[in-house]
Amino acid sequence: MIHLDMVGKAYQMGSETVHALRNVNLTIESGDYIAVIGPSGSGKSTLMNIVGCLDTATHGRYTLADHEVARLSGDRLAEVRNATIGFVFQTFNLLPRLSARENVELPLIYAGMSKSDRRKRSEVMLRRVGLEDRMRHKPNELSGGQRQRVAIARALATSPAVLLADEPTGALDTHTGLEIMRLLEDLNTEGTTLILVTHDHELAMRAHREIRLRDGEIVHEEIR
Amino acid sequence: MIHLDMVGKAYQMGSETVHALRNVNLTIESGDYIAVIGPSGSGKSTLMNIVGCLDTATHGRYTLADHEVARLSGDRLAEVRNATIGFVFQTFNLLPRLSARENVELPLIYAGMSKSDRRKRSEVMLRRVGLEDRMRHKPNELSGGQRQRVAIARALATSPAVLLADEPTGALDTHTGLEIMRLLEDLNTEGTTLILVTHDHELAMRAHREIRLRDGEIVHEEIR
Ligand SMILES: Nc1ncnc2c1ncn2[C@@H]1O[C@H](COP(=O)(O)OP(=O)(O)OP(=O)(O)O)[C@@H](O)[C@H]1O
Ligand SMILES: Nc1ncnc2c1ncn2[C@@H]1O[C@H](COP(=O)(O)OP(=O)(O)OP(=O)(O)O)[C@@H](O)[C@H]1O
Ligand SMILES: [Mg+2]
Ligand SMILES: [Mg+2]
Repeated sequence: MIHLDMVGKAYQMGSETVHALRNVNLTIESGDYIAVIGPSGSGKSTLMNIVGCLDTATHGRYTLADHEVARLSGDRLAEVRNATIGFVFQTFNLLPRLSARENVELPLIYAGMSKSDRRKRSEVMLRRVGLEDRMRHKPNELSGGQRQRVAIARALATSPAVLLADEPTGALDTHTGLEIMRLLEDLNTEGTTLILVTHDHELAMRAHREIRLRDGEIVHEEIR
Repeated sequence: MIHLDMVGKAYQMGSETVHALRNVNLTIESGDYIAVIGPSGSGKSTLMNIVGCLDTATHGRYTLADHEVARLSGDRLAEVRNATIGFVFQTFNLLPRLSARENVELPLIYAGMSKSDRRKRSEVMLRRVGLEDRMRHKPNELSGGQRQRVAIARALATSPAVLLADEPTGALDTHTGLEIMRLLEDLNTEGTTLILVTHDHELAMRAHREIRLRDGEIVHEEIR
């Protein structure tokens, strides 16, 4: 399903090179549940952005569902990504002028869903993350954790085959965070491939597989 | 030092009223170390923004260092705030076109510090949060946790009397988070009033006093 072969990401900063990722070899099968952990700056978000087709590797090869991603045109890449991947960003990335519900409907518009179906679907997703009475609020009228939950609802709206979640409970209290984890794990049980970045070792322990990054490299892998 | 008397914050949303805070009575003495906890959406950031003079209450009275805050002019309020308070925002709020070091220097420019003193001071602060080799990076060239640490360095740069930190370790791995906590606690030992919002119950237990919010109200207070 997902195959990274000697993948690296380097940034040139004047005379210095920052190696955000180096020599990553990783295979993820359909339906896997994987936690990615590691210190601040170790390359977790960089890895997620490459897997999610939001960024390109500078070294190595990335294959997604038999597509060699570097060979796809911009349009074709966007098509594959929108059809396959749901992404919860570390910084949420909501559109500030749209309400919570309109933000969740956005990927459904791209998926060609009818207006009334979109409306129903976005309401269902927002209810699932506990925001049924915040649907009309814009992002600046929501708390940090509420914005994070809108981002989660949006990522789940298209029932993606692969869900990438970059610290999906980072802004949530323990109780709300556990509700979200149960929601994500239910989806995994139903077949969604779940890859999540977390700083919380207790949450990482729930995954079936744990990958640890340090300085851009995989230094440890555990299968349960 | 800080005195909230029946403070409330209400938002009018069409025909509905959202009570983000209600009937908050709170006194904080100089040098206190307080943790504010509570579920997502319970009013923690709203409380911090009012205490930090970044937002105004719709009910009640807020007194800071003997100033009745609602009575201060916009300019005088900014003066008092810049002289007294350091703020780590839940969403960091860095200026995207400035480097990490320039972001940290900003409050020092307002404080009238000379260029060479600002340069030295910002480098010291960034070193203290472990970012000595990221000083020239702009926010979009930094990881989530690195941005958070720049926001912390910036808040500490003026050695404020009161430090308000809205989830200062939310984007950090456990190890880096504990280093930051020790840095903040050292400052508290030296006299800085420390008020921090956290979702982490273990971190909250380190404070000398814990305030729990639910639905905009203080429902529990513990002194250790
Ligand atoms: N501008 C606004 N208009 C309407 N409602 C608002 C506005 N700003 C905040 N709220 C509401 O006020 C409540 C408190 O928000 P606040 O940001 O203080 O919560 P919080 O405790 O910091 O939550 P979190 O832990 O998720 O960061 C939330 O329910 C939020 O939806
Ligand atoms: N555009 C860029 N230019 C230069 N360096 C960058 C750029 N983007 C990221 N980096 C660097 O790459 C490294 C990895 O960043 P990344 O965001 O993947 O870390 P992370 O593991 O997600 O960290 P965190 O836990 O703090 O979110 C960091 O040291 C960061 O400074
Ligand atoms: Mg990250
Ligand atoms: Mg908040």
